[in-house]
Amino acid sequence: SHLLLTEPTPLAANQDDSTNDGSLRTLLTLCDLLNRELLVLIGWAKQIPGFSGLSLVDQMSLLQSGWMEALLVGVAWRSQGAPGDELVFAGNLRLDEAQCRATGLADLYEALRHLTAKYQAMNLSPEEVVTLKAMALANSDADPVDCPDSVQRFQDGLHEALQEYESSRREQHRAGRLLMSLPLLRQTADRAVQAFLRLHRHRCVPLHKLLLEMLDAKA
Amino acid sequence: KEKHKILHQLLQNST
Repeated sequence: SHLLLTEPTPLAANQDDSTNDGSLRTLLTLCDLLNRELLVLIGWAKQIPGFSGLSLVDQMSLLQSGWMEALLVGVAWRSQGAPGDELVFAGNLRLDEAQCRATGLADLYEALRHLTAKYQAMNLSPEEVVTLKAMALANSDADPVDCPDSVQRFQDGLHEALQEYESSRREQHRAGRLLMSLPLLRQTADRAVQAFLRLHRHRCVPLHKLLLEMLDAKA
Repeated sequence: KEKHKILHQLLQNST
């Protein structure tokens, strides 16, 4: 219930108007949205029980490692049942396959639709979505870890909450199924990071400082 | 740490 309460209100995209190039405009709009979502995500992380008790080094490691996974849980959740198999980055930023291809994000589109279909088939509840998002951050296999015991306790707390929630619904296999979906999320996030790094390096798409810093941490 | 100064600053801010 704490995670449900601290779940941030979805952001709206601010349409970029610095260029006449339509696909570049879409990209710049998306990158601006991502940068603002990152800011919100960092504030959200601090509110997850146990996160602020971690050392600053470990907080940084977990975020640098798990930020894209946590953001993509939101995109995949919003994209469920979207008409035309669109990716719903924001209520006012929905990209279909053709738009993603035109902006150089065909690979990201395919990976994210796959993740969205997986979540849709699992019929996730809002409780499961917020827990999955927090677990993606906690389970990021960040290295080096400053205080492994504290990170472990942070992970255990989330795992316990998930198990308690699922046992209250008398769903004995759900917790395991959710955990088994984490590798696909990791894989999807890796492809997303590569896609944005490619855009930046090969097409010189300018990125905001925070987004660039977080992408660099993964490069 | 210098490389990740924005994240560092954001985490140090109280809210």
